[in-house]
Amino acid sequence: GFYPNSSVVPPELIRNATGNLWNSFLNFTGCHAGNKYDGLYKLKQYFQHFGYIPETFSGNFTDDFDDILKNAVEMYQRNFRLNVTGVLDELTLKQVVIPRCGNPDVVNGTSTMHSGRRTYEVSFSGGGQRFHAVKR
Amino acid sequence: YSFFPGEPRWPRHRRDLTYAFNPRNMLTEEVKTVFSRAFARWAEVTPLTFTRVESFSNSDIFIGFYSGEHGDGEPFDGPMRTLAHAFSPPTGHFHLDREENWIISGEGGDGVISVPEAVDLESVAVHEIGHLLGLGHSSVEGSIMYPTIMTGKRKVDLTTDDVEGVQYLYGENPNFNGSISPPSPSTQQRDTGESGDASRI
Repeated sequence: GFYPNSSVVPPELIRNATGNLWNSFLNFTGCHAGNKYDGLYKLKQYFQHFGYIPETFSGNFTDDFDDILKNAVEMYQRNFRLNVTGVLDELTLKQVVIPRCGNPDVVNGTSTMHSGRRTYEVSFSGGGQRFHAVKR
Repeated sequence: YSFFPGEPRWPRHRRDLTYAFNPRNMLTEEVKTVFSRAFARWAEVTPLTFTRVESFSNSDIFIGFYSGEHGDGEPFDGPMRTLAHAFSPPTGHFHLDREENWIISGEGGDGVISVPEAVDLESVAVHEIGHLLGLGHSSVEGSIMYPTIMTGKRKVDLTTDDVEGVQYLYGENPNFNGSISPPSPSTQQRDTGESGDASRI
């Protein structure tokens, strides 16, 4: 529904933000590679949805905290400027559960978010003088 | 800032864009006005124009609210979590999750909204329009194109990061004389990122 800012959303319609499925991911706080955790496959589905795990890994994910998940966690932490540890620490999971845009952060395996200060090498070849410019 | 692969953008001969709402949503004028405000923010800094039309089948941009699976293979997931998604140019599809509690906040810039479990509609609209124009997600936390939005927050002002990205694709608005105000301390703290301090327009 749509509600003016000053109004109060009818309590029966407030869908409690703490009740959404992603909040169950907070239970994985402290989990790290090499172990197995019940339900971890759902977090792998989350990371795949936003491009951190390639679609080529479609099919049933396991609950193992494997390298596929570790790599996804590290890329996510890089994108969101968190400590890149590969561990599901509290700050990482608190970021994961925030509502977000459905568009992926990583497309075709290339993380565009962390382009940050991406440099472009542009060279104008041809008849005239050869220019070589770097755009930051 | 970042782009979709191949840096797609609206072609030169299609810079005066039209947008329409799915008639099945039967949206009120109040809701539609939120989107025209969001479009105006991008129009201010680019040569693009956005005009609302009634014909959903002939417009450049198609806006609709949908629940669950809605035909594009990217089902929505109910309250919170995924809020909306939009497609790269020149596709023009802009889908929002109709199961969210959307707050239609008033005019004005960034701020907070009264209901923490709800989502500010204009904030999401400004972000998704960035995708419709060809922007990907940004890692600058204060920018509009940052992927997440805290509930209870209103974030509608374009930052330097957003403007640099969209002007890389389309150039500047020849009539834009906006100044980039130095960020307030809280904004500066929030916006500081790799590409330097983003400022709000």
